[in-house]
Amino acid sequence: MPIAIALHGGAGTLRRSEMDAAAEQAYRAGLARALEAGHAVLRAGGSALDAVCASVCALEDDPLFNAGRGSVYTLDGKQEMEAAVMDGSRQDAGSVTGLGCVQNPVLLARAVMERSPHVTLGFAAAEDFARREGLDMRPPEYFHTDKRWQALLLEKERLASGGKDEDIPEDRKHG
Amino acid sequence: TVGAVALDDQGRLAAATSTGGRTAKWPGRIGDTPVIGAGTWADGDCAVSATGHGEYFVRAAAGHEISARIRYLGETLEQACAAVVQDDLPRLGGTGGVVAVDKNGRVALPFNCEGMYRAAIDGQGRATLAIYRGE
Repeated sequence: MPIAIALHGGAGTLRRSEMDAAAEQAYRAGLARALEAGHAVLRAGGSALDAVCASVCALEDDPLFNAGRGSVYTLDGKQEMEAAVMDGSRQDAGSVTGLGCVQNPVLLARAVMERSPHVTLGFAAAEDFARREGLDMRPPEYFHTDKRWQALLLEKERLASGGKDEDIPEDRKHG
Repeated sequence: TVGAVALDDQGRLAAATSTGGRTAKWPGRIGDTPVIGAGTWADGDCAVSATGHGEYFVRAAAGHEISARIRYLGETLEQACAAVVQDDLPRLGGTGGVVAVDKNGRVALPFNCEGMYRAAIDGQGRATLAIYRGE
């Protein structure tokens, strides 16, 4: 059987003219690391589920991407992360939402799928489950990036001067 | 939003997605990622992970729609993904893209915006790593 993997790190208004060479190199390196993390699992005979979790963890740990460590801010200056996993062989699924302190939300989604009777857990209940499962928890500072914070300040300024929620610039929306 | 899809040597498919959401979103807003069948989907035919304006992926049931088109219309992965990403989502006003893999190791990476951070190694070992449209 062939093995295959694909991943994304976000989409939007990504123009070559608006990104400097160093930033572009960093993004490409982050994508390459995440791809290798998952593909290595597959080459070693590991499961597709292990592979996608490995790739997504690599992206969650990279502050360049809007997930985990690089998450954007809500209107009230907090972070609310979400994640989901699905095992196609059993059509089993798990997801989590409203997380503020779980290092790798994707691993919590997997725990919900494999070790709870539910499909989705949210907010305090999800974080309580993460603690019971012994997942790595982090303080808010771990998830802070200046770039995301500045994006929030700019957006709040735009909204305060009469801007509409739906008109948020693409490059600011997803960090 | 980040995500990955994979096919292993036992023929099993899986998908995973993770996100910080949208800048300045309302506290408590839930996007497409944790809505199974919207931003994340996997079954015996394909696995899909989405990125973009989540509300539209929910309204299009994007991930499940791609799988249903393969199953019921006999479309290829590429055709099914194109129908959802290039037709269904823009009709609703949604922007973004998906990564998908099918049970034969074919990979699709379509998007309807300026670019998408993406990378893949398909079932024939062909590698892709790109950001912008046209790469």
